[in-house]
Amino acid sequence: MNIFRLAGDLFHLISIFILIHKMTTSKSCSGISFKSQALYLLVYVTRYLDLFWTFALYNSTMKIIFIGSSAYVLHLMTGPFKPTHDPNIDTFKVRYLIGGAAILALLFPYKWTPAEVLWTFSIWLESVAILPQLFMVQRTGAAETITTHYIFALGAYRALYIPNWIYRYLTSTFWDPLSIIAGVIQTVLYSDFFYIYYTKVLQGRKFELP
Amino acid sequence: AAESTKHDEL
Repeated sequence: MNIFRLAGDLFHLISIFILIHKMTTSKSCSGISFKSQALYLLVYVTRYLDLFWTFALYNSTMKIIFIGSSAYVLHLMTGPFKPTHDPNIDTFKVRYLIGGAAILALLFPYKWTPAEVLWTFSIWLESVAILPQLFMVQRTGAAETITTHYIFALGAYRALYIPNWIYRYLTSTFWDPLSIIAGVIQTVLYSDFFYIYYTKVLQGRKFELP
Repeated sequence: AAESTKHDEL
């Protein structure tokens, strides 16, 4: 554990808190992509299968929180707040993301075991799971401030893992190329969003695309 | 040593 990883995980927790807080206080999930949320649940379930055979207090607790909160968000979106979700603006074709992640996972896992292939699938899928959400923001041309805070916190989480990987490589020669490549791609996908977030939202203006 | 399949991150 190092400060970058801890900060990254805290940003991940904060992003989930912001999302659930936004939905429960406004009693609405407008502006949130159901497809991205469904992909995240798929990411957590396929990556954290090792809950069944590995226990570490910090990691296991976080894994349960991520799976549980993700399932809760999907419950809110399909149950109580379903009328506020507009599928007509949530139209990204996720089959290509799932298919691409599945192909990469089958071709280049660390080991050809079901758990390793699913872990690799989850790493690639996470790197692109935000795309339906970003696509939705782009289609509507604007986003609520709270939604932009959510996307920022979620992006900051994986961005902070990058200095964590550098630190771990330098201090213990830890080297996880799949996580690192996918994590860099994930951060790059957020970079346009980060730029607009910094230049607009943090200066008190509305998030609107130029 | 490579620890690439330890998966000790989230």
